[in-house]
Amino acid sequence: EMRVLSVSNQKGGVGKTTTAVNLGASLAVLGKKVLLIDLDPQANATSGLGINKADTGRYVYQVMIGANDLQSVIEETCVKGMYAVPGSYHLAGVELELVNQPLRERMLARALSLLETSFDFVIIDCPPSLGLLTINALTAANRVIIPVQCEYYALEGLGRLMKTLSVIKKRFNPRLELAGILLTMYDPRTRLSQDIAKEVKGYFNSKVFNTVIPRNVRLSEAPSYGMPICLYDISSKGAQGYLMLAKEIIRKGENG
Amino acid sequence: EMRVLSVSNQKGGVGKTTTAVNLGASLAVLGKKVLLIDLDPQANATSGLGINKADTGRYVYQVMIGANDLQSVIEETCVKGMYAVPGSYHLAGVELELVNQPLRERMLARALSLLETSFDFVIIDCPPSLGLLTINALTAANRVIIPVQCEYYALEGLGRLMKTLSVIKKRFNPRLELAGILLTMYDPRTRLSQDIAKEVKGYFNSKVFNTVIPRNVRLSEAPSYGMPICLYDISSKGAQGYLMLAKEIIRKGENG
Ligand SMILES: Nc1ncnc2c1ncn2[C@@H]1O[C@H](COP(=O)(O)OP(=O)(O)OP(=O)(O)O)[C@@H](O)[C@H]1O
Ligand SMILES: Nc1ncnc2c1ncn2[C@@H]1O[C@H](COP(=O)(O)OP(=O)(O)OP(=O)(O)O)[C@@H](O)[C@H]1O
Ligand SMILES: [Mg+2]
Ligand SMILES: [Mg+2]
Repeated sequence: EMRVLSVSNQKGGVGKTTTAVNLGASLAVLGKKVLLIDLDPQANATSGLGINKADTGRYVYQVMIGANDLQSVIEETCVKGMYAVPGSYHLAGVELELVNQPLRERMLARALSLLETSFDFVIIDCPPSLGLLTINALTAANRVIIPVQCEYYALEGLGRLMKTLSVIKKRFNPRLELAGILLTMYDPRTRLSQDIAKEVKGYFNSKVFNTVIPRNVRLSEAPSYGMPICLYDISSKGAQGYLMLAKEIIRKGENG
Repeated sequence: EMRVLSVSNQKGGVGKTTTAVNLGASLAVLGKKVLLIDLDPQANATSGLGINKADTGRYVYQVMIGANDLQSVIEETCVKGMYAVPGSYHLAGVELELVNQPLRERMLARALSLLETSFDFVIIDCPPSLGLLTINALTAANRVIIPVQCEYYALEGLGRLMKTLSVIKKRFNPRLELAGILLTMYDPRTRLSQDIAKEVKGYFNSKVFNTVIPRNVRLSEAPSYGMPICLYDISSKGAQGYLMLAKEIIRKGENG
């Protein structure tokens, strides 16, 4: 079965895009066939993979409004085995444009079910909100990854997010399961990081990935070169972190 | 004239809430009368000021749907001279609830025009999107502060944000001016911070505040104690940064 992973959290700046791009690239480096869908109007994942938005003219927006099928908007990326569907600012209009569309929450799920090519993993990068774009991602996915920055404000929204997941599971997508909570930007030198990590592990136990992504400036440099970390600096702590996460996710998949 | 400052940027995690809370508190410490409005469904500014959401039962949401006037939802805060209107998760429903309300973009501007108490400054914290909540803030404001984290992805959205500001100015609010771009989480040790700061200053020139807010862990610790930085650790670089910013903004106001 194709693993469709939604990377979601309404808190801004927690590492959703960094996780979607670098987990995707790491899975491809480990031999998996990966499709990344950029469902954020900021389209950071698109530029983080070096895809020039002006060139393509084909975006996920056209799929969301039912104008194109998914197959026709898939691009190759700089990583062998990884493909992408570019995002664009047009996505910001989807919430109001689909107000009268009865399938509004299922536009992406429907498009994915009609996809001809098969992938091992599909990864969906979400915007920082719980609006229609994120609901589409959660309805199309069978797993959710929740990046949580090791900071206080990032903890606050987790309860609300969990409630939203169970509403989506009940109303739109009974297959939806939590793949895990991913601690990001962990800085072992600060007491705050240690406290937050302890609190999240204490509350969510085995739902937290063993892999913790450290704060690593190389991760924030890589997007300015349009490359995932494994191409920009494979020896960095950031690259090692996301490779470890990819292996942990592959292992969990094999054991059901 | 009451200075109404909207703190906006659709990029997540750039320091909008940290700026709204700490600039507000610094202006109050310098003797100004300040009102902070939390227009983000995450309500981080509300908890960052130690306001317990469950206690109040009165939120800005009721003002946005026209059920209450602003006066009735104003609370005192832990800082003398600073007041706040709490946010709540109900705000997430406003975009669809006001679809058929002709005044949908002006609900906050209308409420502010009816306010009986006068303040020197009103500061509005925005969510990470360019939806109806942020449009309301930009329509109600006469100045905009744009926090920009010294990171690559934060640069990408600036062009789109500037376009949105000029559309709002033309269609809804001719008084709207850019107060300034505020560089945040600046880390002098990384080349990335230096490069991004140089690029922003090179492109936006005098529109960039002289004050640059450094990356300072004390700023991210303070919210877990429900306090702004000037109460949590006045000697920290973060507190000094926001006091400097407050003085720069007061000075600019006096000179028109
Ligand atoms: N582990 C890390 N170490 C250092 N910097 C990081 C790390 N992860 C992400 N970053 C940087 O932090 C910023 C926020 O990350 P990112 O943009 O991936 O978050 P996001 O959740 O996708 O944000 P948004 O809510 O705007 O979509 C980016 O500038 C990114 O380069
Ligand atoms: N100068 C700084 N130094 C260190 N940490 C900071 C600084 N400014 C903000 N932070 C921390 O970075 C995180 C993001 O900041 P904040 O939540 O204020 O951003 P935001 O733009 O309001 O996010 P959102 O888009 O979710 O509303 C928070 O955990 C905050 O405590
Ligand atoms: Mg993102
Ligand atoms: Mg915020």
